Amino acid sequence: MDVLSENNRLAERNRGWFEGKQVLCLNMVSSPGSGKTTILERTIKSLISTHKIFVIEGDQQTSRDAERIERSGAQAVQINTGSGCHLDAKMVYLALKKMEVDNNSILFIENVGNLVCPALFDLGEQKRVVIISVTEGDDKPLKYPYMFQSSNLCIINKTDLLPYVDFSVENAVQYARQLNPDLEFILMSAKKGEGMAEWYQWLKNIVTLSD
Amino acid sequence: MDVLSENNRLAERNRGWFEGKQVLCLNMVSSPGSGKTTILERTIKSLISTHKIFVIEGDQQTSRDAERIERSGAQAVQINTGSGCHLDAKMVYLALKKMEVDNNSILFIENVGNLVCPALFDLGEQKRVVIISVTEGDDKPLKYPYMFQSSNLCIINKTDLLPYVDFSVENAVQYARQLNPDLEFILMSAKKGEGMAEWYQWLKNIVTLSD
Ligand SMILES: Nc1nc2c(ncn2[C@@H]2O[C@H](COP(=O)(O)OP(=O)(O)OP(=O)(O)O)[C@@H](O)[C@H]2O)c(=O)[nH]1
Ligand SMILES: Nc1nc2c(ncn2[C@@H]2O[C@H](COP(=O)(O)OP(=O)(O)OP(=O)(O)O)[C@@H](O)[C@H]2O)c(=O)[nH]1
Ligand SMILES: [Mg+2]
Ligand SMILES: [Mg+2]
Ligand SMILES: [Zn+2]
Ligand SMILES: [Zn+2]
Repeated sequence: MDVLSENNRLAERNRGWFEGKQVLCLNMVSSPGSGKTTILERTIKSLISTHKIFVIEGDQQTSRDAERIERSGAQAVQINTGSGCHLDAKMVYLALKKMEVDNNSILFIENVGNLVCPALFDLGEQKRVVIISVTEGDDKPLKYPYMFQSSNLCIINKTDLLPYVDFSVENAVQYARQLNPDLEFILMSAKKGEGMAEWYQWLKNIVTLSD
Repeated sequence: MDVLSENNRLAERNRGWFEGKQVLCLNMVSSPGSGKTTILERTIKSLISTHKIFVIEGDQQTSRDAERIERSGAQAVQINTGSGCHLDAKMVYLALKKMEVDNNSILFIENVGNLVCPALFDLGEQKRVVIISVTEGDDKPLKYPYMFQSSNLCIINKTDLLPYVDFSVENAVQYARQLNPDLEFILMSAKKGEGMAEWYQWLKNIVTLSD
């Protein structure tokens, strides 16, 4: 049995379920430590008064990220993949059964920190958001092309560190656009709060489109 | 056929070949952009006058890292894994055939930037070096335990950025030691040159041990 085509089949089932319930599902992907959880913590605190938010957390080990999410005010289910390198559609399907996801809500899936394998596994998401940090080097889109080809939005995070690192925003954007001309970009410092307004607007635009 | 046990068999073949030729082989692993290539560039420039150095470079796409290595003065072979997430022993075996690796030399293997999958694939190396950046968060050893359990040395890089990030060196070291009490540590800024002397000494100690 082809692992990828079986995953794609289950992903479509998830996709249909989300559409039936008007749930906006986003798959957040990045290298380890680019800022996924920090971005989600801020997003939850800002939006929880006006939007229902649920989170599925994926990590090899620990519940640290799910605990951070819960402290921010949203319900989270932690998946531990053990030696596994990516979330797949079946894991998401099983995690959804552990939560009562409301209609008209937002579901964030924070994938295992890995710029490689998650690119190949559709989870049924409506949008995929790739986060890169300015500390990782501007050549990452060229070296890990499948992740950038399969994403809808690229958040360039930790812009507060730009004075101390060799990173050309222009190069990173150009490299990523060569692979994926439709990719949108947001410059962000989750630490300082820069770019958060653009991110919330981008989210609200998609929520509105789905209605 | 069990992929892992087949890999382990080929890894042992590589290991025997390295021992027969007195080649010190090191497997350099990290997240994308933690500083592997920068560390190798500096190492080659410092040691090439007294040591023969060869490099195998692994990336999903591009030859950028192999080109950087060659500009630093060492011979490099680039492996592109396409959608693959890790180097394996067979890829290394085939790459070795493309180079004439001298006896009594050092062979660095820079693995695909990925804290997950390379942990499971023995390449036949004598030592595995995991590099983390202070920008990634100090909880990485807990969240990606298999990589830290299977490494011999942990380089904590980009220490020049410590003033601007939330990273406790003490916590990172403690977490990693919980998993692997024998793990050694070097604090480094490949950008500023800090920690390079300790790294060269660590290398020279193992070269001496192998003779
Ligand atoms: N300077 C700076 N640090 C940041 C920023 N965003 C996140 N960080 C720090 O980066 C580290 C990692 O952040 P996380 O949010 O845990 O990253 P992550 O992508 O969720 O990490 P994993 O889930 O382990 O892959 C933490 O020490 C954060 O404080 C930022 O905008 N600027
Ligand atoms: N501030 C600072 N930046 C560094 C340091 N070491 C490397 N960098 C920067 O980090 C970025 C990535 O460095 P690389 O050496 O390409 O990292 P890598 O691990 O080889 O990356 P991949 O092979 O793509 O996984 C580059 O912009 C480097 O200049 C350091 O000690 N301090
Ligand atoms: Mg996280
Ligand atoms: Mg590199
Ligand atoms: Zn994988
Ligand atoms: Zn893998």
